[in-house]
Amino acid sequence: LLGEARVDESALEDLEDRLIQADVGVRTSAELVEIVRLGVARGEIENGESARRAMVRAVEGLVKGSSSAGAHIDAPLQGPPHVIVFAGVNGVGKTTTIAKVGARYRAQGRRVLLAAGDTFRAGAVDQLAVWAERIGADIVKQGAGADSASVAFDAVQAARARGADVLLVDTAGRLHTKTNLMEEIKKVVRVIGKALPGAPHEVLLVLDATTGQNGLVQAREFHSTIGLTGLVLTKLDGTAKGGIVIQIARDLGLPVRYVGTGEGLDDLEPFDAASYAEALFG
Amino acid sequence: MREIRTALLEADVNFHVVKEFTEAAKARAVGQEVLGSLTPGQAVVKIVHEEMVRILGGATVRLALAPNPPTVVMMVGLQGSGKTTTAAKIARQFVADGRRVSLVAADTQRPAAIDQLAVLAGQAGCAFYGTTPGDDPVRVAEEGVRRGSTQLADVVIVDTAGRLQIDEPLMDELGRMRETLRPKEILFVADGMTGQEAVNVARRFDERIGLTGIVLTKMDGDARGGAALSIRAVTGKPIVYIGTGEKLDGIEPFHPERIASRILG
Ligand SMILES: Nc1nc2c(ncn2[C@@H]2O[C@H](COP(=O)(O)OP(=O)(O)OP(=O)(O)O)[C@@H](O)[C@H]2O)c(=O)[nH]1
Ligand SMILES: Nc1nc2c(ncn2[C@@H]2O[C@H](COP(=O)(O)OP(=O)(O)OP(=O)(O)O)[C@@H](O)[C@H]2O)c(=O)[nH]1
Ligand SMILES: [Mg+2]
Ligand SMILES: [Mg+2]
Repeated sequence: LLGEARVDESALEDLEDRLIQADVGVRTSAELVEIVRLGVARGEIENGESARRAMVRAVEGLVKGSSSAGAHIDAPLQGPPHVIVFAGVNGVGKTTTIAKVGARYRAQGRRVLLAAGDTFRAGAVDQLAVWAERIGADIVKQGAGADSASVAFDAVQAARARGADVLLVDTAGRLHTKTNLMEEIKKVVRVIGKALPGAPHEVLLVLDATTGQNGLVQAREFHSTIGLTGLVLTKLDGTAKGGIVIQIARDLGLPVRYVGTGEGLDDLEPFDAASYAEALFG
Repeated sequence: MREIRTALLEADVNFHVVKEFTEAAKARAVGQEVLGSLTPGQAVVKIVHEEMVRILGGATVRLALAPNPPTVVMMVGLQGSGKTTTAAKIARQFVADGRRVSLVAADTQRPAAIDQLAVLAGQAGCAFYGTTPGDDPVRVAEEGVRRGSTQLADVVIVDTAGRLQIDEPLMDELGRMRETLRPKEILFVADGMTGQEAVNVARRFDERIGLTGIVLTKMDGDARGGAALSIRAVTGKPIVYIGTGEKLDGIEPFHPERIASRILG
């Protein structure tokens, strides 16, 4: 779509192809392009630049979501402690994201507690313990093979006892197809609610930006099992665009809270719908 | 063909690979007798399936040992794809075959990565070499192979840190490691649920350091696995293993027929 060029059918096809290559999905890409096609037919869209702007607005509208004013790093805390559970499939960046979010709250002068809820994977507790040390947070952990819900329960108690402002709960990576593991995380969330009514205040699905159409299935399954309040989109410093979040916003109304842009503590930003949409068509 | 194109895109096969693939399949369908008992629609699906199996690699490939020990295997790929776990899974398989194996922790950057591999080496029943975080990964890898050699290891598997294909300094580091180790195998470990970007990532890794094989992980989920076709089509390298679980027994040889059926849904 070049600035002044007329928007013809081949330009619209190029646009649709670009969206598909950003993992937006066949169905949603077609719907977004249809918006432009209608705009052209109605004479509201005259050239490539106005088509591009219409697309950016359409995407922005979708991912902004109904609750963009909701919880994020500068929003008022609930609790105390304000409890956030991080969930998702294997290797997406849950543990690293917890470190980044914890660092942000620490920078605000908050007392942060981390719960080592991944009681299964080799080195998982050690990994979180390194991060806890680096950000100046306490960590609650148990021995090898411990029960994940038991760690979560202990962590809420410890957070209350120590006057923590924020409790970040790590969980093991799990594929949504594993019934027993989905039952386990359901129990973790339930137990947290028993230990502190109203908690967890946020339940974030961590999604890897390189994930394809399976990301929508992940979001659906985790949402129906534990009730998500938002998403974290990681590894956006890579070449993948994470277009699956547009479908997720559209189908499930879940907003992206943060984006991960690297492996360091500073590499986290609150999600900005406008810049995300611009980057898609940049 | 329209429906097949949509099905492949929804299965995460790369856009450009879908184009080439459907054109090739169409050409074969047009150039071929419509097979006796099948309807034209069924014939197309059959040809598409056969074409996909052909591209995916036809038959099952096995990792072979080098003529002079130790066989050095390097694991590479994006962050979180499953390299460390896969390294240990492969180690366990060779141990079961009666081989002496050593796992080398050349990821000196990720918190507790060395500990993670040490624990997994214990589970796999093989030797382990690791130093301390912050050490030079190429030095660690080199020393790990040297020790494996003196300890008469048959196989030395080197785990590396995840990295972006666009991270030039880290890709250079991988290039230096390759030049230093002269590995028999460089395995690209890719997440089975990777979407469209699988092609760009794999191509860049292959161009920059030369891959010898592919491992597709987390295929115990319900991702369709179109990345398999994308990566195979763009690199031409064989898919050697499929990761099918979090435990060390969660690894299988690659069966093109099964993956083709899965991608086609
Ligand atoms: N480039 C980049 N790498 C990231 C980002 N977030 C996490 N990572 C890396 O991704 C890898 C996996 O991160 P983890 O935090 O261990 O992921 P996880 O979801 O906790 O993994 P499991 O607990 O094994 O399921 C690590 O190498 C991280 O450094 C990001 O935003 N950008
Ligand atoms: N379900 C399932 N999980 C897997 C498989 N392979 C690896 N994992 C999990 O995926 C997560 C990431 O695995 P790692 O081996 O730490 O990945 P990595 O590529 O070494 O990550 P970095 O070193 O951070 O780049 C862990 O939770 C593993 O247990 C698989 O085949 N199936
Ligand atoms: Mg983790
Ligand atoms: Mg690793």
